[in-house]
Amino acid sequence: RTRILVSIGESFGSSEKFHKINQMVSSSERTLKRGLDMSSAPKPLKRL
Amino acid sequence: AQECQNLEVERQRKLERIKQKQSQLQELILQQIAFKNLVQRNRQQEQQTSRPPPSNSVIHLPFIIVNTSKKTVIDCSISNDKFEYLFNFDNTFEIHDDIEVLKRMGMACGLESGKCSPEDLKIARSLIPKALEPYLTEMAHGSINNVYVP
Amino acid sequence: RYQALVKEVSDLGETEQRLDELITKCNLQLKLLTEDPQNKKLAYVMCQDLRNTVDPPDQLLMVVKAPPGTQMQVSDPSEGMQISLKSPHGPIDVFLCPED
Repeated sequence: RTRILVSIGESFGSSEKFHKINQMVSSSERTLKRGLDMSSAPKPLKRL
Repeated sequence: AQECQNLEVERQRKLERIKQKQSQLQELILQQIAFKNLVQRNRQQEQQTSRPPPSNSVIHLPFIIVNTSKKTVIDCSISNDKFEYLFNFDNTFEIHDDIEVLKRMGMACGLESGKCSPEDLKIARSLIPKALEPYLTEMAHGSINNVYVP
Repeated sequence: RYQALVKEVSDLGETEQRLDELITKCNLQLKLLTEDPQNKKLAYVMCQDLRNTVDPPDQLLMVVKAPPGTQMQVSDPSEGMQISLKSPHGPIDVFLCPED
């Protein structure tokens, strides 16, 4: 769906693109961890 | 009023382009300083040891690094002619270029974060042409905001 | 207001032009610097330098040496953690940085 393309050897801009890539990759890890946390949280008991 | 509005739009566009170009100039200055600092360091080290380091212990610029946890499993496919590579990771990774590595090594004298000591600033000044010195002074405390007439 | 804007836009245009000139000069300086044979010989980092830039330092570290113009593509994590490299001319080399 989303791909980031970097042309190696560009004198300007590649650092920012790598930074963007790293943010994209690390945000997926956070989403995955959050999903795992939510699924493992115990459900609250209902009040009678 | 319409012409004023058009000029406002043009003014905004120019301001954005100027900001982007100041950032570009800043990056070029950083790269120059980092590169020269690296070359100087290696020259001094080679003079001290009287020989260059073994060729299999160094990586010449330019390069890119990919780092990931040592527990990561990487599936790598390479074409016969080594023109194409495909890496599949089962964990997150980071990619950085050589300039980022030099900055992290301190070769940019702290200018990349605006935290440059007076000693570092002196070293950085010796590595760039005189015409760029006003920019260096600004970068030492933040980023370039002004454009100086040479 | 119109007159002030005209002047301001004109000044900004000059500023942009000066920046363009400086960027062109800096690009040329950097090119001469990096292409100088003596500088090229001395423009290297040690494996220990690379190790010191990652946290934690015992991570798996790959170094990619690719010809200019090589296309690196990183897919969206939802499609899998994937990096592809395609060189238009010349082989790509990938090295593993030793832990010690």
